[in-house]
Amino acid sequence: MITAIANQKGGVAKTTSTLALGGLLAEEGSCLVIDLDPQGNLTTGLGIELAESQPTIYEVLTSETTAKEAIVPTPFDLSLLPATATLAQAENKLLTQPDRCFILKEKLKPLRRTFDYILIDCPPSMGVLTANALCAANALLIPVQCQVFALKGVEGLMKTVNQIKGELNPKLKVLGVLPTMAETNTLITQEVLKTLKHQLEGVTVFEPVPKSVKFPESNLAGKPIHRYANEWKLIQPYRQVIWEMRAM
Amino acid sequence: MITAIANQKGGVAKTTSTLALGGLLAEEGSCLVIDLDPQGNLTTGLGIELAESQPTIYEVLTSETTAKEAIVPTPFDLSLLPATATLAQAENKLLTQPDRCFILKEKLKPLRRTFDYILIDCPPSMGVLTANALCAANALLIPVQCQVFALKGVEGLMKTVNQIKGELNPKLKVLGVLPTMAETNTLITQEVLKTLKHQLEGVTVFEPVPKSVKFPESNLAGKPIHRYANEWKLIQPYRQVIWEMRAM
Ligand SMILES: Nc1ncnc2c1ncn2[C@@H]1O[C@H](COP(=O)(O)OP(=O)(O)OP(=O)(O)O)[C@@H](O)[C@H]1O
Ligand SMILES: Nc1ncnc2c1ncn2[C@@H]1O[C@H](COP(=O)(O)OP(=O)(O)OP(=O)(O)O)[C@@H](O)[C@H]1O
Ligand SMILES: [Mg+2]
Ligand SMILES: [Mg+2]
Repeated sequence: MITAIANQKGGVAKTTSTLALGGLLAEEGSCLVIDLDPQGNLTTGLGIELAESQPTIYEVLTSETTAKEAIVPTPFDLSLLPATATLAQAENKLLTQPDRCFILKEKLKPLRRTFDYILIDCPPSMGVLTANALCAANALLIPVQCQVFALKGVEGLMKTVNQIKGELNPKLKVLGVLPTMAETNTLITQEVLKTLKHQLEGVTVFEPVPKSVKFPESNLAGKPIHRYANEWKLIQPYRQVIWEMRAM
Repeated sequence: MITAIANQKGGVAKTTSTLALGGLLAEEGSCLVIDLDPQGNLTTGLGIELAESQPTIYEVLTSETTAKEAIVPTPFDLSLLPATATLAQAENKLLTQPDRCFILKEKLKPLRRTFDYILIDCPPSMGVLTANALCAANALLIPVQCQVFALKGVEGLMKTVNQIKGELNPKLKVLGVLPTMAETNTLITQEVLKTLKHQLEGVTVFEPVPKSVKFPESNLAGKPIHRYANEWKLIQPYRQVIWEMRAM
């Protein structure tokens, strides 16, 4: 099962959610997380410092190496396909290819039996990298920060997703929308949660992940949240997503 | 004077900072803000609903209209060059042009005498849209959220900026780095501020903008922060940036 974690809005907890889900899934099966963002935050968020010669997702997409050779272990039983800033060059390189949206899908084919779960952390844009993730995946999780700008983007994102489903990847299913950094005692969060439920008929809106300084602290520590601060209320929304993944 | 507000990290307050600065500058001179992000958050953040037929920055970049014709007034004496999701198509369209990084610079030439200040809100990526902003601008402001992932990206961003300065736009000056959403009583914020000052020799690090729910509330209200909540401690860091702009 391949799940893309995507939203073109920046800073909505795509990477943080990939870390949290990957950390939990690694304890119940084999899990690979893929960093598809030139910022490489998933790679840093797992505390991984890459050797100069280490192949990354860029070399996989440009066929210089196989996915298997680019995978690195992490201290959390979680496998990582890392990224560096070089990945930014992939957009231009891939644009000229005829089947440019299916390159990642092809490269992951040999790994399908190796891992129970594969998660893809997407960059904050709707470019060719995210399109590759949406074409390789059979499930999509959309983190949405409980704020106005993030909310505005969801409708547009759903249109793009339905287009991709219609034209490129009919198997893609929307797992749901995960509200993040929720401060349920503020008006803003309440407004956003209400609007999300209205706007998205037929789409699962998960229980919101509360805002907590433990999340940025876990990034600094280079650990998935449940390995840094195993508090029920922070982890539970992520467990709910995993139940939904299993039910698919 | 044209100032780009850029950082490829998502959610660091690029749009919020453009709104805050634009709102203040509009009270002392003529100011144009340009939405260069397909999410159109600057356009929504000013409470602007566009008519179907309204030309946007996309039509300007693709030479279907002039910048002057695409400018809309706002209730805050601030002029806006708006964006919609169509702008996402500009990346692919512009990539094939020979002078692809200088298109925006050319389109803004006729406006240089019309406005005292022009601010450009950039998308969270280092693609051709941000490159256009960095080639059109003579000053660059880098908002950085006081968190680990945002910090990690600054070094890489500075390298890219120096490359652009060296090869494409020698006039580009870094105004400084603006720490945002600072919670000065937390360890994370203190660590980030300390590291920024060390890492960036010779670059101005402005006083941090405190984290405050008034910012997202002002987005919901469609107003620049000083029109929504004129609190000294929220506005002062932005006034400091304006002093630096004037001193250039
Ligand atoms: N529930 C939460 N509570 C508080 N802070 C959070 C929470 N989730 C994420 N964060 C913090 O918010 C910031 C943005 O999160 P993150 O970088 O994961 O978002 P992103 O969508 O991956 O960003 P980008 O668009 O740049 O890829 C990070 O510094 C992270 O630590
Ligand atoms: N000082 C602050 N305190 C609290 N919240 C803030 C502050 N500044 C910005 N925000 C909020 O943080 C969120 C992210 O800010 P904003 O959208 O301006 O970032 P951005 O860098 O433009 O994002 P993107 O990368 O998607 O363009 C917004 O919901 C905004 O209201
Ligand atoms: Mg991320
Ligand atoms: Mg923005």
